[in-house]
Amino acid sequence: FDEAQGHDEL
Amino acid sequence: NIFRLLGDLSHLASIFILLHKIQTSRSCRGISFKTQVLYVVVFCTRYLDLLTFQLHSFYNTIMKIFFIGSSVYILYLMRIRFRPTNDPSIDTFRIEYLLGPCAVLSLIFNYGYNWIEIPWSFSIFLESVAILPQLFMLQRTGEAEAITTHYIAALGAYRALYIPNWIYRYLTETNGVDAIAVVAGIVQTGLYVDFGYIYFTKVLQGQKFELPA
Repeated sequence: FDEAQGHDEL
Repeated sequence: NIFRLLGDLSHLASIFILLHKIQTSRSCRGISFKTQVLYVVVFCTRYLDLLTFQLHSFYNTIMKIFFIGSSVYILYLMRIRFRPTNDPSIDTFRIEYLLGPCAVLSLIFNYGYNWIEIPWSFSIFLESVAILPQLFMLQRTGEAEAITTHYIAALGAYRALYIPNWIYRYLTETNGVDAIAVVAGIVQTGLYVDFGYIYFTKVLQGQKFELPA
């Protein structure tokens, strides 16, 4: 999982 | 990603169904206050990133604010506005047994030791079990109003739809898999299986939701 993407899911 | 969108819409629908049930029947009978408290905790700990103003999208931000706001409003309805209709004597699940292990798990499994990632991880674990007080209450009473079962079914549909969403994302994106969310999400969906079976075989056939003796 690429943390740089952040948590974009709700 | 259609699965994710449908999942989010189904989550939204579940909240509107719950609000509709409380407002029209002017009663929160059959709804677990503890589950609703857990959802407030879940949303407040998960959406701490709102405070950083590093926002993903307009949609994402609005939904986060809506989920926090509506869950707090539901607590208000249950605890203040329609308080007499809330019967704590059947809502007896011990939420300490959920909060403790989730706190421990979030300290072990997370994507970074900081004030965003640990609460985020905690919220993922907690959400996966937050429905348990509600299901436990259903088990105790043995039956439920149709509208309450629609609410739980919409929540279950939201979780179930996130699974094809992850498969789709795995196939189309290169960011890798959010293992914590996926594992917790599968566990959470699993908790709805029993309920879902009765819902499909009874409520959708027009029968009353009753658990087999």
